[in-house]
Amino acid sequence: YAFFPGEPRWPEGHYDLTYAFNPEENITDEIRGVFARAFDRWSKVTPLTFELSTSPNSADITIGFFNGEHGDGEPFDGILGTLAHAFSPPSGRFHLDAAESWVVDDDVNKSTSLAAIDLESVAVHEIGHLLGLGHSSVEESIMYPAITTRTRKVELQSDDIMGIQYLYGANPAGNNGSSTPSSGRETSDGGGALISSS
Amino acid sequence: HFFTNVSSIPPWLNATGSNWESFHNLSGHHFGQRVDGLNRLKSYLHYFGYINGTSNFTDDFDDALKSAVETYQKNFNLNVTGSLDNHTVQQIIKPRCGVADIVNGTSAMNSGKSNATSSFLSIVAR
Repeated sequence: YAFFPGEPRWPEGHYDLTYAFNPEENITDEIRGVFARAFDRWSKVTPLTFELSTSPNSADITIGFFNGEHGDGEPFDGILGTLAHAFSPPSGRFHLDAAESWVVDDDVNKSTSLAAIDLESVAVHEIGHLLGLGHSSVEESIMYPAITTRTRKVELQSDDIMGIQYLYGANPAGNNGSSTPSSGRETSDGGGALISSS
Repeated sequence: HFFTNVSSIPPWLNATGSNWESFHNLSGHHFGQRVDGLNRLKSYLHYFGYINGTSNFTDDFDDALKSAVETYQKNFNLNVTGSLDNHTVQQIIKPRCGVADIVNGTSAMNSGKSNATSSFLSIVAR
């Protein structure tokens, strides 16, 4: 696991975070459900909580689907390629490429489409960035940078859990049976790590 | 495009390839060659933090590209050959997150780990 330079994180005392969709149009209950489940996976292993807000202007995290250039200097590239990006804390910006074939509520493995991308898998990964995790070389981890089409990968692995619990500690109600976090970083670069796209 | 049923994804979406599909043509190439399209691969590697500099990349398979490919191969657990073997190209064209792997030469992925750590893990493995 890895962190952004300086190991930015949401400040202690501000662990109850809100998120909102921007813009709201075309965001169905099924899509909201996908993101709620994705946030819940991180909440189960940390003291963080996530609540849906209807006000993008005041929410800690804003989620948006965009095509091409969308104002942050990191334009999306159409079908496949770059799927999404998110910014380190406390930015809260979470952008997804609207051009992708996002599978919302079905078994993506059953798809015959070579372009089908599981929305929840990407959401879980990007939330890791929003909370302060960089990319990991552990292929099984959520924070591995690449994902193949028609693949569902949503379960946090020990590498992810150790990283996020280094930043925030464990969920005081228990870590949902996850592996025990290490007492410190396993990486040996001695510094902080990876970097966001901006 | 949102799909609640995977069978509803229209075939025309399959027909539209990724921008990165053209990297298939670079498979098998190595240091010292000049190949059309290498400038685009350099831009890709620059975007994700593997090559410093700004723009005007050439089609030369130069030292900078070889080093970037080696670092990429370390980070993605590939054989470190420095050349564009098939496994490396297959990895490069996979869909991925747009957040960079490396900035300012710093990475906590495999390439940022010390040799001491690698040696230790190797000993444990044996």
